[in-house]
Amino acid sequence: LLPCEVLASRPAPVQRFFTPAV
Amino acid sequence: ARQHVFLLPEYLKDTSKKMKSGLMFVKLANPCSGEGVIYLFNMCLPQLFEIKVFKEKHHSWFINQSVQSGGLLHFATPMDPLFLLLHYLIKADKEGKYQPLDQVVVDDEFPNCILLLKLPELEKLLRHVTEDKEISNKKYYKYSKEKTLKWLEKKVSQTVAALKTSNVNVGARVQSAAFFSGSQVSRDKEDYVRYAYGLISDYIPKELSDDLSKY
Amino acid sequence: MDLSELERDNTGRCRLGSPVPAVCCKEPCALGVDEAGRGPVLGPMVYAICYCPLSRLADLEALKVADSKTLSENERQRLFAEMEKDGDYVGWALDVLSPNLISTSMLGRVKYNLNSLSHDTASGLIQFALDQGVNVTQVFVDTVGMPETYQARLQKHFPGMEVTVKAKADSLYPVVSAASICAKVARDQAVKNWQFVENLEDLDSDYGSGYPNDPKTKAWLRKHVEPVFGFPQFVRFSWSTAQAILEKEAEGVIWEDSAAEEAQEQPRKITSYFNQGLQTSSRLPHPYFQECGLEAATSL
Repeated sequence: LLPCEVLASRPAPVQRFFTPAV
Repeated sequence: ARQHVFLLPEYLKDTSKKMKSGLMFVKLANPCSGEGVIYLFNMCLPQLFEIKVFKEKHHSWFINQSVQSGGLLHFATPMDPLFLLLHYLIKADKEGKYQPLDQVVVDDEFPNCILLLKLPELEKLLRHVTEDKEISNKKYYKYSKEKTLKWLEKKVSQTVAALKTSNVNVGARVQSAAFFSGSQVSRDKEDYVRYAYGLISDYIPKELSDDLSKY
Repeated sequence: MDLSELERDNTGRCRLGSPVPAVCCKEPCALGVDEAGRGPVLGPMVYAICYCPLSRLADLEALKVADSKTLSENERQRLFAEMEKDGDYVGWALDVLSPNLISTSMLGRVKYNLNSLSHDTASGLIQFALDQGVNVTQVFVDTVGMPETYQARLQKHFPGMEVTVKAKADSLYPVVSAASICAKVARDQAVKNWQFVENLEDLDSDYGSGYPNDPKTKAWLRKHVEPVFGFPQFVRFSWSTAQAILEKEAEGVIWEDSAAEEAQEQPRKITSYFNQGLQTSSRLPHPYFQECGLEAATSL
């Protein structure tokens, strides 16, 4: 759950760019 | 396609695999406001769920390899179908006569209300809120206010118990030691009943809520 | 030059330096400060210091460390190797500022602009040399922003030294030229061996000089823009070149605080201060639901 609103719903290379960290 | 994030009881997970359209989202009349809101039917059991949505501005989801704007989080909570049936029974009561259920639970605006008739043990449930008659093997029902108030009182005390076990803070917002009159315990009890009554009132028509308050 | 720490994690900053020549702790030394990669939209910015005893400045000059801008990449590398060989009287240190650090500083809620970042990095490196026991008596710095204010700031920060901040210092003072060579060698190496944390598919590393007006760099940026994530962290998001491409190619995003700012900016209608008469009878949900942010779902 992101603390911002991305104004689109679409495919996105999440795995490549987003590294979840605690 | 839009994607939704739902919190559902675990056992629903394979429902849609077991039976095509095992889970159905339908719009029905909100028993308090009458406006259309989404409910979920688990057709396997069958069982009714209320859908609540957590909505806070400026959120989105990453769902696998996609982004979904809005960031809404939906909750499906089992719900006692009597609250929805009451809405129709009260409406039918104006005609002042006993009627078969399939003539009571009709709604041009929300035709899916007939799914309520598929729910198990309806007759047992209806006894809490109606008087009934059986004529040549057919059941006829009439809304009973006093039975309903008695049933709702039970709901309120069950809710009080649930509020206590889940440590929901029910204290009146502005409270200071100076105003504590009488024993703390009685104030607590009253706070819990008032809070539980308020919650139940979100699920019944306004006038029934007023009657319940007096009751 | 061992940039392995940067290759392990290139999202922050890393500092490295030569051993401190013993003579530099005894004799009065001159120290030069310069940076490399201030202008590019890609890759790190590197701050470097180089120091040597006043008595050996002529030897340093003899290395022909003239203005590094006139030197080719290979010549800079050869000269850096020469300086390492003369490590008995020349010392250096670097602070590599990653593009991610630059972007997040400049775009943070509390703005930390490039000049302040540069000034603080330069002061940090001078302090680093002092902490290692180098006997610095003179400091020469290539200017960033207004020379007078920068000089005054540094002089205040290091009262015991003679500070000279001048434009084109890298062609006037050998210690600054040497620092400039260290910075450029480090930046060239960092850019060449950049480890993309994003395992990009069709990554080509032909991004040109990295300067905003380089057509190759602009083409590379346009090719690697991702509508939701923007760019790889190799790119400085705070550069107007990058922002212009994001404006055009990327999806919009609203953050709570920016939305709040916008809401404040919009003047409220005077009528909104009058009470709206009888509110519609729709009851508010129970406080429990309001406090949990839960409401009935009226549509999916």
